[in-house]
Amino acid sequence: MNIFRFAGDMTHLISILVLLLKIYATKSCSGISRKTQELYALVFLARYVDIFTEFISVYNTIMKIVFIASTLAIVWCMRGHRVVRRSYDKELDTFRHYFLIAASLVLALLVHEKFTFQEILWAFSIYLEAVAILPQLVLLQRSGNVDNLTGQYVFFLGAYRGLYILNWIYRYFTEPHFSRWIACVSGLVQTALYADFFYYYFLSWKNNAKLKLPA
Amino acid sequence: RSQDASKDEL
Repeated sequence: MNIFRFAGDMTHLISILVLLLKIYATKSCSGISRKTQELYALVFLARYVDIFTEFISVYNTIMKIVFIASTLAIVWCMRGHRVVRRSYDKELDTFRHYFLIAASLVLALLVHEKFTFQEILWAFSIYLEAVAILPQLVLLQRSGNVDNLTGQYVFFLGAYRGLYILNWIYRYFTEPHFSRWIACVSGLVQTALYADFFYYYFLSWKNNAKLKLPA
Repeated sequence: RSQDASKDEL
């Protein structure tokens, strides 16, 4: 464990806490893409299938449980909660995310570290996570001005993978035979997708203005 | 057990 990875995990945790706060405090999920939440639930379920077989550390197991449970809770809340689901922007959240699932699955079958069930599921979760934010970014562009908590949620979610890239660079230079090129290339793509969001987020912070993504 | 080392991240 290094500071970059720990900071990345904490940033990821903060993004989930901010999202939970937004939904709990405002009893609304307006501006949040349910499709992105469903894709993230799939990412965690596919990536953490080894939670019961491979024990890495207490921290690792607890964080996996927190990520799976919180994301499933958010999806349930957006689908089933009487009050919250009424504020879901159903007509704006129209990204065809099934294509993202299919493309990630095909790519995982073609490009993986080993042709085993677990490795292919892991590669699938890595590729899917890289594109999982797309429905959310499209929804932000369509829904005009973005409320602060939603903006902060997306910001922390994008920042965490950027910190992971620093972690991979650090491990590359400090650990012999460290190679994680699938996660690294995918992480670069994932972080690059946030580039324009980060730009407008920075502008809104600098000008102390409301965050607004151009349509 | 390089398998564990390669999947020690979240």
